[in-house]
Amino acid sequence: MNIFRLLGDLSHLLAIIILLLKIWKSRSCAGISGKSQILFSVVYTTRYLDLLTTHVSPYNTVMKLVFIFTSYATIYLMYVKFKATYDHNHDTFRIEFLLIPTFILALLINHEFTVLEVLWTFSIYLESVAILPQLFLVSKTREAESITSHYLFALGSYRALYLLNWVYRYVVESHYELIAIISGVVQTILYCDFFYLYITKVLKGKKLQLPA
Amino acid sequence: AAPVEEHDEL
Repeated sequence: MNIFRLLGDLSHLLAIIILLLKIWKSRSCAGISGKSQILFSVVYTTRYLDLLTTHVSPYNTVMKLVFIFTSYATIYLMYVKFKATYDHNHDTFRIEFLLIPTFILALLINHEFTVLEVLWTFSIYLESVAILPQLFLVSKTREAESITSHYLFALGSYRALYLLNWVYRYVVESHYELIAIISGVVQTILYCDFFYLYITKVLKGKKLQLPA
Repeated sequence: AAPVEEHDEL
């Protein structure tokens, strides 16, 4: 564990807390893509199946359980409790266009052809693109609430911090994991446009609005 | 296949 990894995990946790609080306090999930949230649930469920087979540390176990549990809680809030506020007219991204190619890729490019390893690889590939329905929703509505922007910024920062963690681990521990690194780079690149808007608009007190 | 290291990250 190094500082970048810790900050990355905390940023990830912060993103989830911001999202749950936003939904809970405003009693609304407007502006949030349920499709992305479903994909994140698939990501955590398939990646953390190793909870059943391997034990890394109490920290890892707790975080994994928190990520799985909160992703299902988010889906419950969006599709059951605050269903009436869900923006389904704008949340039209076809998730099978992400699920199927990433699954095929995981079958083809993985470290080991076992069920757990292919599912782990699938979760890494899927996570790298899971935010696309959310970004698609923002681009359709042309704007995002500030709180949604903070959520997206924290969520994007998490993988960017992991990139620094991987550089650190490569230099210090000679450890590297190509599948995660390449996917992490892709994931972070997808956020770049949003990061730019966040820094130039939201941090200056303006609403995140896309040019017409 | 080469043995896979345990995934120690989240």
